[in-house]
Amino acid sequence: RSRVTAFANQKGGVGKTTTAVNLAAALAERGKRVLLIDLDPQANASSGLGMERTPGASLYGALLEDGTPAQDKVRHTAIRNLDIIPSEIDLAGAEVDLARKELYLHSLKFLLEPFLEKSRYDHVFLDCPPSLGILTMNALTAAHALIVPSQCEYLALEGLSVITRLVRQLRAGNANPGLELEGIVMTMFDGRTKLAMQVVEEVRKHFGCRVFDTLIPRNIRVSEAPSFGKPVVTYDRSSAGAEAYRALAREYLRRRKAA
Amino acid sequence: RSRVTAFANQKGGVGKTTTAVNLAAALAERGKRVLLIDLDPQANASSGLGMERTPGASLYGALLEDGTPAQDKVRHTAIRNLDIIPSEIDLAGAEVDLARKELYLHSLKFLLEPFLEKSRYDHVFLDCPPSLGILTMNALTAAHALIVPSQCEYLALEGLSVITRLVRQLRAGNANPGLELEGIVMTMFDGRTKLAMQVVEEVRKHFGCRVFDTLIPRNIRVSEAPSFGKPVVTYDRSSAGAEAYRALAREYLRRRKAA
Ligand SMILES: Nc1ncnc2c1ncn2[C@@H]1O[C@H](COP(=O)(O)OP(=O)(O)OP(=O)(O)O)[C@@H](O)[C@H]1O
Ligand SMILES: Nc1ncnc2c1ncn2[C@@H]1O[C@H](COP(=O)(O)OP(=O)(O)OP(=O)(O)O)[C@@H](O)[C@H]1O
Ligand SMILES: [Mg+2]
Ligand SMILES: [Mg+2]
Repeated sequence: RSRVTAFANQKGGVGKTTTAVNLAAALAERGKRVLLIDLDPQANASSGLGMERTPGASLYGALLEDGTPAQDKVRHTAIRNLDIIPSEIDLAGAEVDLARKELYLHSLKFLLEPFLEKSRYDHVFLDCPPSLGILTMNALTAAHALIVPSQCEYLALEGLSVITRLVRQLRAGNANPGLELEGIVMTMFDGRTKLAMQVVEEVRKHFGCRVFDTLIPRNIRVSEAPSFGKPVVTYDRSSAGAEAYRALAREYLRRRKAA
Repeated sequence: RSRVTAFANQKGGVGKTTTAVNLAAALAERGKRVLLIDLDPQANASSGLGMERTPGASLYGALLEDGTPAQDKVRHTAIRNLDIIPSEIDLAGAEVDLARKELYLHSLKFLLEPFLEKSRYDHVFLDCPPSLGILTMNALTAAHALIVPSQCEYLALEGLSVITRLVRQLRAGNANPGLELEGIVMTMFDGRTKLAMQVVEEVRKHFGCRVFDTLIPRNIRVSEAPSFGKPVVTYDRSSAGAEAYRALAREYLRRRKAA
């Protein structure tokens, strides 16, 4: 019933959080019920949706099997149909603590299974930190699909083959045989530069139709929005950034229907 | 003799690698002998200096005490006075492997001590991955100083207090009592946006003279350079990016002399 999608890319600053938050908000606007789980200790998705940092608000204890069900950590945001499980800095400690457990890559999957059986969410989004460490690996093991945001930059291009190879390994190795690459979203596209066009062409050459047609332009309103605790789709509805994320939501739903 | 400086910030994509590579190259141009150690499994500093990915080239084995001295991993780059110890994807495995050892935060410090005693480098730079995981913590434990590159963006501002608090904890907790915050470098500054000016003012208000005066402008030549395996200071010597990194090198040396 609920489709779980991870937003992951070990390259930093490519727009993982911005894409997870704004795609979630744009789907919520269209009446989809969405839960965003912030798995990044930086808690950017939480502050980007106006959540105050509250100690104990994250899944930290639940992941280490303190008995808390995931449901207890769910909070409403200011946006109808969009809920969140926030992050906190303690989540950084989860990586070392989880590494010492058996089956440490399945902690999130086992925690979410009872929750998803009763859940009324259409979509559960997982925002990941910029690494392929234990939190991201837990997200990729628990997810049905993966969206890889990527900047239109050369260094971001180099990292794409790493995460897509990992998806193949997770499927082949039986950790998550059903994991699908939903698609690659090109972000912070600046049409005035040759480099951006070259990178987009290169990515489309390698990954073909697994690259979303919608390009997210570099748009200052997108980077202003988090300081107001809002996604750009509500902070400045008519901005190029908001328009692009709404177009991405439409394309995402079209692709889902055709799947 | 050799001053060890870590380039760290858990926020992704803020210019850690770009600053480490270009400050190293600008200092090498002025006759300083510099070694850059790439501790990020993404290996962006390695490819940014033209190194091919070679399995076994990183400090992975040495960190896990296979007996290899750090010296054996040093390679020359195309730039006089600038050497590198490259990274490789296996380094990602080091985090989980190290977590299971005793004193896992001191592995790099113990590995570098015999190397630094005989070393003829003026500066050893450590490029860190975007996290506060075990590789970054090893760098902060082994370093004499820390440079924190930060974008002129709201989300990057939020993370600054996390890394500066960590420095205070490492000093107080005796893991590295001598660790100094060398400074914060503001990168990808776009003077046409109000947000960039506001973020720079905010950072200067909080951190005062620990913020380098030199602002690194957003400059397309900077992001083109890595695709040619060169730092911008050699790829396009007269670009705004190259000028800014040379100015940063001059300011860095002035501050060191005054220290
Ligand atoms: N389309 C855009 N236009 C302008 N700025 C953007 C855009 N998308 C993201 N940004 C800004 O770029 C920076 C990086 O984006 P974001 O934090 O979403 O990336 P991330 O991949 O989640 O980073 P991290 O690796 O640290 O988790 C942020 O400051 C964000 O506000
Ligand atoms: N001054 C600049 N002007 C334009 N682009 C820049 C500038 N500095 C860095 N970039 C580009 O921005 C992106 C992020 O920079 P970089 O990779 O150095 O950051 P990082 O902090 O090392 O990232 P990570 O967190 O993934 O290690 C890269 O594509 C780089 O080429
Ligand atoms: Mg993020
Ligand atoms: Mg880097």
